[in-house]
Amino acid sequence: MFEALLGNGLILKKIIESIKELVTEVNFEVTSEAISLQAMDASHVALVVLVLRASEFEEYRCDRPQTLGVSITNLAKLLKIAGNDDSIILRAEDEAHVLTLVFTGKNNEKMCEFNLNLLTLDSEHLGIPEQEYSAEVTMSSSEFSRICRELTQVTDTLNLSVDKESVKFAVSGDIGTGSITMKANNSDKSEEKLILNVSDTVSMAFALRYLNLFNKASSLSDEVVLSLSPEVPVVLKFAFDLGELKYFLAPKIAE
Amino acid sequence: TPLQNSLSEFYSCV
Repeated sequence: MFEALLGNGLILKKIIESIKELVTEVNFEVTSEAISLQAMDASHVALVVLVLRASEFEEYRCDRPQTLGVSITNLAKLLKIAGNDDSIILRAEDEAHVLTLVFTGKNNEKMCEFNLNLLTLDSEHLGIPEQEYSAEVTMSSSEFSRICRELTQVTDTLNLSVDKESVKFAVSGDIGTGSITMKANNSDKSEEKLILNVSDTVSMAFALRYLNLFNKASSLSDEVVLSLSPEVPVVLKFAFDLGELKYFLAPKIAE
Repeated sequence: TPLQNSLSEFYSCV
């Protein structure tokens, strides 16, 4: 038996909204420690890694580890029915064929219960080594989201350069070229603050289309941490009370 | 235009 009660159901709604355009069918691994998932997008360019810690749920029980194959598209449809103030219970019997979702209103005035049919999915688990990155950028998630969105109007590729003092977001398109440079600072204003942890200068190119999809998670966390090393995928990490959502994106290489 | 790499070029499947 697996059962998890989340008092703040909105966070689950936001998580699923943040991944549904990247991955449509995923295996959730449930254990006594956590609910987790790892899934690549269809083109194998981006990877989503989610961990929700059991200890952060109001109630949590998992008698034996289980893999739950879920259509994210259909889960998103059901979660749309849950109110923003609702609590959410996730429940599955051992060797389950359905995932039960129970949404309960704040004053217990209304309860919705749905059984989502589970899928049997092949999983493609990537072995991602723990590694030290050359540069780590911690900045406002909404500011990063805004920069990516605005630069998308110029072209589809973001050139990201980080040195010890600043980070530069540069683009080059048919209409011209441009860049936005932000200097490391410890401003009191969260949208201005930028922390750099750089051992080596890096300069890499990434598809803005994917970064824009990742930035849907900016509703989950005020900060985003970008980890960069030459010639390996960039990691965008959004941490929140319940756990963390990480996105990996393979860099673009010059032809 | 730069080419987009694939994640499997960086990480092995387990």
